[in-house]
Amino acid sequence: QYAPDEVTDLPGMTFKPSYRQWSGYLQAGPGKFLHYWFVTSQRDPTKDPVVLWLNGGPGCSSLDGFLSENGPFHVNNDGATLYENEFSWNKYANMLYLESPAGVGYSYSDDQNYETDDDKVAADNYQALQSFFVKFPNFTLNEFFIFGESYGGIYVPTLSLRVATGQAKINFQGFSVGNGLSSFALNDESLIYFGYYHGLFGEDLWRDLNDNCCNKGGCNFYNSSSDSCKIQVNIAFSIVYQSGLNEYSLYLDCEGRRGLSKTYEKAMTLLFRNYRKTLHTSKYSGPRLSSVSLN
Amino acid sequence: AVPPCINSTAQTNWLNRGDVRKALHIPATLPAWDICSDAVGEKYNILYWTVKDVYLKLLSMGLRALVYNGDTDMACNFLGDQWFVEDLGIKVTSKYKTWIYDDQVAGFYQRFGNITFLTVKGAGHMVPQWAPGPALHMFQTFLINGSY
Repeated sequence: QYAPDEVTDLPGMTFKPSYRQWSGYLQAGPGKFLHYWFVTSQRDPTKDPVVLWLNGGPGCSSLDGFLSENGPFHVNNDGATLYENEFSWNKYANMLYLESPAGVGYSYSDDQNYETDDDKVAADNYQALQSFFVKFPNFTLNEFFIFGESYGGIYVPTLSLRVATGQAKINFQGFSVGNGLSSFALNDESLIYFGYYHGLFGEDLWRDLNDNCCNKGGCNFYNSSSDSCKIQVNIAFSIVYQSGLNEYSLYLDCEGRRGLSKTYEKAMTLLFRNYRKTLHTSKYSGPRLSSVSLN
Repeated sequence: AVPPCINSTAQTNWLNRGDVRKALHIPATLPAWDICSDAVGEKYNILYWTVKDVYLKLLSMGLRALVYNGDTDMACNFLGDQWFVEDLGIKVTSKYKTWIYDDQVAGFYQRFGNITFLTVKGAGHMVPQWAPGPALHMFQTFLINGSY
């Protein structure tokens, strides 16, 4: 079943790969098709593990993981040619990249209804995974791992539980999450300390945060009922997310300079839902300063 | 639909080429590729505000887990995930210690039974992109259940 999906030639590829690859679709339910890209290990595909990689969002494509993170080749800045990634994870594993859920990247649903939730995503991914092992039965005995990043912090464990407790014969060994969202409360709470101890907040704001959000040796920056605490946390979050810093990598420049997307705004609203009423009206929410005048 | 400060122009342009779509067996009827989907993101319903219970079930089955963080990320910062792993209440089985890549300290890690928390020093949200060598070392070590 996998033969028609084999990728034999790719535009912009000037090197001969030492692995095989397939790209096609896995069924995740009636009329629901998830795009996958599978590359075999550069070492020993028959013995090396199979690793599923999921990017986050929710709603972002795992092909970003392939083409700019751990895939065997990446795209040059010309958008036309490819170069080999010497640190590709398929040096040691057969890597499966899945665009999930339907509506992401080249995945689709016949009814074009893309409303979904965590449990539905896990269920769809589990079905797609079973579809994968039907398509590639030679890999059913290989050890299997699930890796993910960011909102994959939710995708990965929820899918893992289905794999671990389901009927499908999968040699599941473990899972891993990179910079994952594991707890909204702890993510919010810890960010205040991260920001302060990286020098992003001054002593005045730190004092105001402590005065308004802390009591009897404990602090609540996540869901305090105090309006004055919410205001201070909102200011702190605005410094992190809206002052011009690269929130994904504090010491790197902010690339792209494209405007905020609806998805990004939605993600921010979800992440910091307790502060959404004030997040967009803070003193930091105006137009970004030019690079010349950034303080 | 692009996350802030991430430049995905090159891969977006490449993936949307007609000859690339054909090579990847993408139906011509599908819309253009983008890194994130507004259609999905806008209507997404979050059900899990924490996955603590899910982790506890998985770990009780003897599965191996690794939670790793590039330590300069602020979207999902390392401290929150460290607290998450610590809050699982699993017995500590190693000290918090350094791990080495290419004769340099590449980060820190601590084991709690079959789950490990690990940082990648100087890397941001996308660890394999910004610390590819250490990331590959970490990946291989986890797969073979070796020593970091």
